[in-house]
Amino acid sequence: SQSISQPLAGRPSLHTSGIGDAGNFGGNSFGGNSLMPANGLTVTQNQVLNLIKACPRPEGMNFQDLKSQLHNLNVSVIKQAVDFLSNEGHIYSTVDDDHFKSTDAE
Amino acid sequence: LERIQKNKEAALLRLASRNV
Repeated sequence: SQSISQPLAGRPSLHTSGIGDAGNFGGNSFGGNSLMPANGLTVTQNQVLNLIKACPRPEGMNFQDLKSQLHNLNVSVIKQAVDFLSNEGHIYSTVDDDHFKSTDAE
Repeated sequence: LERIQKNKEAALLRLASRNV
């Protein structure tokens, strides 16, 4: 019996665009510490995005809350992630520049 | 509130343009 020995050959291409399927987290066990997320974001960016997504408040996630939930992370690192996600359009600021909501929250 | 909606739309546009 042969296991999968040809990772590339003869296989239909599942992803053509790479960036195009951001938001599709299928198969990648999330919330863990996976170093290689499927959607092209870094682990930190994903953590921030997931926290923002998970926030039930209508005004979105407060930066203070992000900080306290990611207390192991540097503030500037969190800020960078927020900046990046905002630039990419994953999140947007709401009532002020310290509150963020996710665009792709379903 | 209007501002929030605008921010959201702008963000969605950004997201859409990244995904093209």
